[in-house]
Amino acid sequence: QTVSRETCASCGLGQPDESRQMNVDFLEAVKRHILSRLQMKERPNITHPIPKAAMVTALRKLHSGKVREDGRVEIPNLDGHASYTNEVEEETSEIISFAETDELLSSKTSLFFAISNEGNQNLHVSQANLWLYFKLLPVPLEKGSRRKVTVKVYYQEPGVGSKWHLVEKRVELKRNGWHTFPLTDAVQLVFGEGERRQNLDVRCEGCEGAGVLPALVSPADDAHRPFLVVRARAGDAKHRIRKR
Amino acid sequence: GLECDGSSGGLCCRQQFYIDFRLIGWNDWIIAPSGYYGNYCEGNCPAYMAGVPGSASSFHTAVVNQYRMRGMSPGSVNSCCIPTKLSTMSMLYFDDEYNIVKRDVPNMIVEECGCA
Repeated sequence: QTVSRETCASCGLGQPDESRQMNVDFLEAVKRHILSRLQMKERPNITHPIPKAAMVTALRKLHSGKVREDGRVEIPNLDGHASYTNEVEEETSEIISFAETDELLSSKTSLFFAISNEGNQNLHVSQANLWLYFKLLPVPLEKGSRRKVTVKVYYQEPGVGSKWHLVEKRVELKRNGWHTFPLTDAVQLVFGEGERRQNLDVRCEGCEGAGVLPALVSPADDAHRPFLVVRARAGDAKHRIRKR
Repeated sequence: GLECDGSSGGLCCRQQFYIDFRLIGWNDWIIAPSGYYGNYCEGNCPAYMAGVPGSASSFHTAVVNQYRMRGMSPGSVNSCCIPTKLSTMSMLYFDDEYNIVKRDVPNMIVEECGCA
């Protein structure tokens, strides 16, 4: 809370001007240091925060952070207790991106992710997975039949009107729950082209008959919004230097 | 390494400097941790520091110090007070696309200082 000297009689007493100014300069230098290490030009402008339900769900699914009820995250380090320093040999990133829909696209099965290589030109994607939540509807099923469906995730190469690829997975559902779909190649394509958007189209064959509903983007159900988890590492995949 | 706790007599030491992200208004985009140890090194590296165990910042400096202690000073270059041990900082934050990013940033926190 910076209080101007006019209203705070004692503020000016403790610190002569130059040491206060030095503190302010030092603080600015530390801010610039943090932003430069995160490859950011300036801090992001958070106008509308991510729904906490979506954030807490996603963070809970990842090993990287234990989430407390208030949404604060404890990042476990190597010897277990929650702090935020753990030795790593190379710069690794984990990006969680929440699905968004495009008003222009009428199709309810279309969604997209706004992802970028975080300013790190040579970020190599080691793994990327799409997380989709499936709900079982209370419909009568034939005796002995099981809820097996085929989920087809189409992803488009970067650029308007470019090619679509397919990731297909047969899933048997016994209860409501999350399922993952590998999209490493798709995200590597986006990073490789320096793009910032990944278009997807999610289809489910057999869902209607089996009484299964994939949760897509719905403001009424933020906790089950699809999200993409990207694990990336700085540095070129080909020339990996190992320290012995 | 020495801590700058008033008893290091102006010698090369580590000054702790904690920044609470709430106080600088960054807690809206940085989810964890709640602050950053922006520690730094300050202080002098006089010639007699050469013999102080643990004050050398590297093997190379330790060897040069041995020469200096035997009066064979290789070059009259003074050594300076720099970080000798750095640790990683893991951060969880929102980027400008509202994605949540967890980043392990190596060499982010100064743990020790020494003369080089």
